Amino acid sequence: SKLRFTEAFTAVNDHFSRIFQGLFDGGEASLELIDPNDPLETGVDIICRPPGKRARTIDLLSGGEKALAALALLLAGFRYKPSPLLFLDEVDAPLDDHNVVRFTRFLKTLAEVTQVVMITHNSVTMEVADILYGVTMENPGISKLVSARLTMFAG
Amino acid sequence: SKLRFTEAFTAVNDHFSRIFQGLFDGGEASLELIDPNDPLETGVDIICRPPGKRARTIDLLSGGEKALAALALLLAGFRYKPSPLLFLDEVDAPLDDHNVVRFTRFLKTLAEVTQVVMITHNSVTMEVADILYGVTMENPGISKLVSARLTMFAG
Amino acid sequence: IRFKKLILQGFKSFPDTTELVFNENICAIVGPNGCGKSNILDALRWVLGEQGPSQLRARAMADIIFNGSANRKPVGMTEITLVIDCPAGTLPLAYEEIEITRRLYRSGESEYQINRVPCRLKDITDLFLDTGIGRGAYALIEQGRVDALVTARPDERRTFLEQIA
Amino acid sequence: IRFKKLILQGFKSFPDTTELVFNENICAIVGPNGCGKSNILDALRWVLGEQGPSQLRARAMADIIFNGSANRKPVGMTEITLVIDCPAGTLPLAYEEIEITRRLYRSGESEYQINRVPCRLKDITDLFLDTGIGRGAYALIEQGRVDALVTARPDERRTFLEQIA
Ligand SMILES: Nc1ncnc2c1ncn2[C@@H]1O[C@H](COP(=O)(O)OP(=O)(O)OP(=O)(O)O)[C@@H](O)[C@H]1O
Ligand SMILES: Nc1ncnc2c1ncn2[C@@H]1O[C@H](COP(=O)(O)OP(=O)(O)OP(=O)(O)O)[C@@H](O)[C@H]1O
Ligand SMILES: [Mg+2]
Ligand SMILES: [Mg+2]
Repeated sequence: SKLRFTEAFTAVNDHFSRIFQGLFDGGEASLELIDPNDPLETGVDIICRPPGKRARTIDLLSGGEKALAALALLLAGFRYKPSPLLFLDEVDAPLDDHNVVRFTRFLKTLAEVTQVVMITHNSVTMEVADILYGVTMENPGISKLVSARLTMFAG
Repeated sequence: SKLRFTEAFTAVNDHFSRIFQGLFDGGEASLELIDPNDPLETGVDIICRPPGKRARTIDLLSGGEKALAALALLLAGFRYKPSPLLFLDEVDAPLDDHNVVRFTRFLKTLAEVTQVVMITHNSVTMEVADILYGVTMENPGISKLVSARLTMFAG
Repeated sequence: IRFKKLILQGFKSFPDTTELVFNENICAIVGPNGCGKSNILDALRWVLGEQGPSQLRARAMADIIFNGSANRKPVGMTEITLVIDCPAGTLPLAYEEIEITRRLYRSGESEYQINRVPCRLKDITDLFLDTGIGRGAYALIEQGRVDALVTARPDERRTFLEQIA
Repeated sequence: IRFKKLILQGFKSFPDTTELVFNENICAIVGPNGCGKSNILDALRWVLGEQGPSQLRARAMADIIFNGSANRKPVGMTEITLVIDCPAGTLPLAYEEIEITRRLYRSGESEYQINRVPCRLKDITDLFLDTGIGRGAYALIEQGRVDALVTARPDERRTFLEQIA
């Protein structure tokens, strides 16, 4: 069990560093055991260095930087234990346009081997979808799937 | 002190109901003491009924509905204890376009008696500003205020 | 393995039969606040075997059954069907396409089916044990999960890793 | 009372003197993630007398002093000045315009000034006691406050009301 945790920790850490660099277009990040001598109980720290900035723990990043780093960690967890389908509910909400573009670039590489379903309000995110489902509630309290618009005219 | 809490509770509840209706374009909401017989210790519940839907506690609303309701409560707190300046940091992040429009409408009425400063990524929100400050970090790690763009050509 | 279709009936804000086709590589679900998007993720989680109401943003399991609106009375049951392509050997079943059906009545009675043949909940969750879709995997990232990880304490982050391990 | 100007120097990601003019009714601050927008709110909170580093998203007070970047060395102090219009009687001071200045050195030494005359921190916080800008008022809504209220338990929501009362 100590072995299983250490194995997961090492693998996720590895994925996390790489995904962070992809989403931030540089910089570096890693997970660290707060007390390496107590791997069975100790908590986990997240150290991030966005490009051009100094390394710091995740809580000292800006709001959008924190969200992008946490997303990198969740996606690292997915890479470690992949599934045929990845379902993301509004993970792009705190990101500015440049970060959303980098995020969608990462999604497209994921989509080569995984089905991706995303709930989003962001028009940049919508642009990378092959198919768009609209949900409405014209009749109060009753949801209706109104369209499956294929973006076949997109560049 | 029991009197002060009850006074604040009643006043904020009153503002909250009205601001909720403004932001949701209808419906109703109120604060409730979980145990009315224990006003000095009991917790506070938030009951909301978005237009066309059944009344429910705030935790059973959708992500965006929860955020809009919580924002209504914070603004009710502001209305109870007003200040010459209101500073909002990215409160519009989880809102869809229609809700952002209603939120900006409310801000404009607030701005008749209050100076409003908002940090935002949302272009609809930016449109109601009289002045826009851009912050950039072209030199890594160093913030620069680059422009104060007056929206004097807006409709 | 390829997820093909999710069919909702009587589930939360979807009283009428609604079919979501997952054929494409990237599918986006859009719409205003409160229109029912996250309910679709709850339906997927539930048909895959989720047993905790709080994981479905509900207080009691019966809360996931459509409970009425201004113009519609509540219904007595909900049914979700998930259709999956599973070429030879990808799942521990002999079929190349399977339909998983889960039903819940207001009485609390549950029914489970694989290809319309009654089975137990365990038969459904066992299907996915090695696929990364089961509990402890990060394939279904709900609204607020990113923020929860941002505000998590070091011991809570450890729990995240322990669940994956 | 009207807030006129906020001047930052050596504060977090603003090593150089930066002036923000608040003349308009509605002012929007925009820019990419991490560029320094929320730092401006921290500066305003601090010059108004905030004493808790965690309320300024810092671990220790010295963390608010610019601590260097790839191309710039750290600086030894930070200074924030807030210029306020206060027509007769709006604030307990005889001036019609006041400048509040707060300075912090890496040594931990602090300096406070009203209209460039040294004073105590208490003199600054006393100015705002009845104006709704002091602690317990909801005039400065930081990033994440809405979400914190959404996820708050009933007793935590009560605390919100108690702080306002
Ligand atoms: N059992 C039920 N019966 C009827 N309506 C329900 C039921 N359970 C939830 N709802 C309704 O479903 C709606 C919420 O849907 P959902 O959370 O999917 O919204 P959303 O589209 O994700 O919104 P957002 O963009 O704000 O996240 C709410 O109005 C809620 O009241
Ligand atoms: N003492 C300091 N010295 C130098 N840089 C600092 C200091 N304190 C914070 N920073 C930097 O300021 C930046 C964060 O700024 P801020 O939180 O204002 O971003 P933001 O514009 O609000 O971003 P977002 O849109 O993501 O919320 C971070 O990169 C952080 O490292
Ligand atoms: Mg949602
Ligand atoms: Mg910010």
